[in-house]
Amino acid sequence: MKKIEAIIKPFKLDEVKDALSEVGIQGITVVEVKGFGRQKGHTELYRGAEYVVDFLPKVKLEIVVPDNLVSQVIDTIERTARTGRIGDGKIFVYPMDEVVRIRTGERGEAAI
Amino acid sequence: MKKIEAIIKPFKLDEVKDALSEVGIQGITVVEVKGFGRQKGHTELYRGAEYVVDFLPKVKLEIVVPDNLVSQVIDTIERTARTGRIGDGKIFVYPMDEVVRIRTGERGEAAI
Amino acid sequence: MKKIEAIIKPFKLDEVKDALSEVGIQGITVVEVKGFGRQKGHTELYRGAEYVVDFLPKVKLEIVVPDNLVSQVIDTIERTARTGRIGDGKIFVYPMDEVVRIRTGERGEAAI
Amino acid sequence: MSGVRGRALGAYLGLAVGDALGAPVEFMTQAEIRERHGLLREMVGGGWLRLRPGQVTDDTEMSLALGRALLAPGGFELRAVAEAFAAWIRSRPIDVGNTCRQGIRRFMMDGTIKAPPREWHAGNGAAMRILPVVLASLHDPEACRTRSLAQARITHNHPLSDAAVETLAEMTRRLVLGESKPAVRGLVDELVRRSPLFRFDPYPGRASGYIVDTLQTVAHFFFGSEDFETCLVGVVNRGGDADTTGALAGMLAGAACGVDAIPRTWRRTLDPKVAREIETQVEVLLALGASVS
Ligand SMILES: Nc1ncnc2c1ncn2[C@@H]1O[C@H](COP(=O)(O)OP(=O)(O)O)[C@@H](O)[C@H]1O
Ligand SMILES: Nc1ncnc2c1ncn2[C@@H]1O[C@H](COP(=O)(O)OP(=O)(O)O)[C@@H](O)[C@H]1O
Ligand SMILES: Nc1ncnc2c1ncn2[C@@H]1O[C@H](COP(=O)(O)OP(=O)(O)O)[C@@H](O)[C@H]1O
Ligand SMILES: [Mg+2]
Ligand SMILES: [Mg+2]
Repeated sequence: MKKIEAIIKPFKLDEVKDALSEVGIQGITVVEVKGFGRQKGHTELYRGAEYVVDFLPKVKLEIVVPDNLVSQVIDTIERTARTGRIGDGKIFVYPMDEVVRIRTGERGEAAI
Repeated sequence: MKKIEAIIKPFKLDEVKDALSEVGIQGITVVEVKGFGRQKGHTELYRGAEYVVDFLPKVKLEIVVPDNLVSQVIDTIERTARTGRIGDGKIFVYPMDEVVRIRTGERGEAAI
Repeated sequence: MKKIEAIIKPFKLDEVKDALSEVGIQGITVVEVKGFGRQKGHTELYRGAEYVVDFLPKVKLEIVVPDNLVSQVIDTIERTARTGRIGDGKIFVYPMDEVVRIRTGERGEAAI
Repeated sequence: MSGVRGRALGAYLGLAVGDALGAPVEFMTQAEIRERHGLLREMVGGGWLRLRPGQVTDDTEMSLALGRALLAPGGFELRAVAEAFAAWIRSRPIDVGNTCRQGIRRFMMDGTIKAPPREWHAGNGAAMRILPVVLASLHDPEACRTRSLAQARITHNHPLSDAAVETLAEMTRRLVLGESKPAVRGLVDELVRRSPLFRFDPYPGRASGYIVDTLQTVAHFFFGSEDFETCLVGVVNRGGDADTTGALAGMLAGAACGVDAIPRTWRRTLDPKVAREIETQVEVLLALGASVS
């Protein structure tokens, strides 16, 4: 099992999620984050005054998958989250030691 | 040392936290997340109209523990976060290379 | 490549970020979290009544770096995030299997 | 201003003008540029970097950093060049290319001044900054070649980047010395013979950060246009890595046509601090180059 984290542009969330469910992935945990990278922040209007925010809102998907699904999940995310513009995001893959389904106590691949 | 992530139902947070402090765990980091899983979303009433939200709010606990505490922490979370209904959540365990306490510079198990 | 997570006091974010850019680090993902640790919560006044909030707001930085940068990044965060008082936070380091830049498909160190 | 000085200044100001003209439409497609600007013919500012009109980016700034290292006592010293790039990164520039950042960070960490060979190093970041080396070794083709490659290797180590750096350096050197456009065409034809990937006739029409796309775009508009302005307007309206294709086209067209060929409005809008430093650097770099022959 591996954990895949994908940091993507917020407007891409539904498209990525739909594409993942087509390859059989339905368990996903999503976190709203702030991204600092090559793509600069943006200007916001607050009470009529303009001020610069140096980060950009991003969304982080966390998906735990069996080893044999890793490359397919990466390809699916890459294909659907890409716009070709700076700030499209990153995919990170991590090793894991154990997974437990809290409801049933199942462990390992049976738990995801 | 290992990192334990537990994705649980929000109303279970206090109960799980209390149970963990009884086994000597007091350092926890908590993140509000959205969960997509077998437990489908729900319909919410917003200004009188019904609409479907396809995610459910969850809470993610991040707990770094010495190796010898891993199974006890897993059991404690399982026992207290379980309701028996779909969507109870998951526990993920990850290997770690290093831990540093910023205040003192302590490293390894002394830092947690 | 390694993933470095740093849980720090929110008012230290800009200082840590600036110090990291001095060593050539620009890509950072930031998450707002709640911290439970030795530093206890605080009392807040809400509509005139005092009540105890048992957590403290913290900020979690996630930074993926090449192996040869890990100790310099840890030192930089330690030096700038430290106040000397309880609750300064923690730095966690994790092994990684892969990194992908979504925009270009670059993998490994070329992606960060 | 005419002669070598006029062409040298034309190349360096042309590079900066191309950068400032193209940067507001970097990463945009041709269609998006047409919709938003019609035919882009002036320095409008804005873009993904929210630039002021006339503001330059990493393309010009890295060239200036390299120039500063060459002007320091001791002449061409690779560690001094890497140090100048590191000082530039610490100044929190408006933009830094990914491969450039990785290479400079590696130097800052372990002091090595040569990047290991990498498949992803075929970007245009090393070629865009060669001009100060060319001007400082105008009369020494071998030094021009080896020094252009050495500074490139601080961040980029890929045969396609090397091939483009060598060709662009020699083209620019000969143009500044007064050779004609058709005369330097032979250098690009030689490059295409050695690496057919660089073939630009018929022009494939891509303008990304990939050095092959960049060189094809620059060669297509440089050889296909009669004057400085037409060349640059053609290049930047292609979009893609428009500041870098603009900078390289501006360098070549400026070297060929001389500084007086650069439209007055573009020279007036260019960041005055940048223009001043360029004018100072050209004088001293040419003096360095002259003393070598
Ligand atoms: N080294 C890194 N570690 C953690 N997160 C990163 C890193 N680099 C980039 N990110 C995240 O990815 C997002 C996109 O990165 P960015 O550098 O803007 O674009 P690109 O990858 O297209 O060059 C950032 O907003 C940030 O959230
Ligand atoms: N493979 C997975 N990777 C990451 N998070 C997951 C995964 N599967 C489930 N989750 C998280 O766990 C939560 C509960 O999962 P769910 O499938 O609804 O219930 P159950 O585990 O009881 O079948 C989800 O809302 C989601 O946040
Ligand atoms: N074992 C742990 N696992 C995960 N997060 C922790 C752990 N210990 C502490 N933290 C995080 O670090 C923050 C600071 O820790 P705390 O114990 O208050 O201070 P100190 O490290 O200075 O003793 C906490 O608010 C919490 O977010
Ligand atoms: Mg640029
Ligand atoms: Mg560019």
